Amino acid sequence: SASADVKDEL
Amino acid sequence: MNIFRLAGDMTHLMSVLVLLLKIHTIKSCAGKSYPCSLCFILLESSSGISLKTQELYALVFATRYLDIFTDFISVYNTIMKLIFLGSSFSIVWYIRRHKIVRRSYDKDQDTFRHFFLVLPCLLLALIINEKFTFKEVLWTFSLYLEAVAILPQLILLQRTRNIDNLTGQYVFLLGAYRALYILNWIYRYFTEPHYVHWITWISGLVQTLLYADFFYYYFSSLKNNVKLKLPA
Repeated sequence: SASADVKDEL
Repeated sequence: MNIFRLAGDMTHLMSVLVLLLKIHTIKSCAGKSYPCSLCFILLESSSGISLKTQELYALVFATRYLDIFTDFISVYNTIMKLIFLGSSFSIVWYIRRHKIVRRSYDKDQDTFRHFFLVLPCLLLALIINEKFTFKEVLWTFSLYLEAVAILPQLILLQRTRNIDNLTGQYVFLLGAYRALYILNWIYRYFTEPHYVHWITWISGLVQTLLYADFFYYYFSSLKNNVKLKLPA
């Protein structure tokens, strides 16, 4: 996904 | 994981615990014939907790954590997601269904309509998103909705004459969580390559700004050692 790295945030 | 992010998650967790503690105290007060002064305050006045805000948060987590069973990030991540999902739905359940907790909820003061926040957020998520897929649009929707979900609670605080300590702490901890997340993004921007997320940043910034007014009165009440009271 385009926002993969921010998805590790809650 | 950096220190700002961890501190942000921990204040978020603490805010949930404060709310659960408050519900627990209201519950345990009920059977007593001579309640303690805290019980008396909690049972005789409204809890000051906005059901509208809690329902919006439940919707936020339900739409954001759709990936919980499909993408594994870390044990920490999965556990925290389960905690936020479980706690938000159980808080809603308590306020709506629990005999005693429901009584402390002041329905007439908590009049904000979900619809006015949910619909614009959904439309915005359909227009402005990073990728037009079901999961991605709902994820973006959850960011927009989280940004404004505190509004019913802030309005209720302004209407309620007496803000008890726990409710004040709850809103303060939520605001602190947002502020720490901004520091986390700044840190990540300078330490990780290609870390640019305008949608997350702008909605997060809007969310934090909504707390500015509350923070001002919260800190001046601490400084002057008086009870927290928001202006009408």
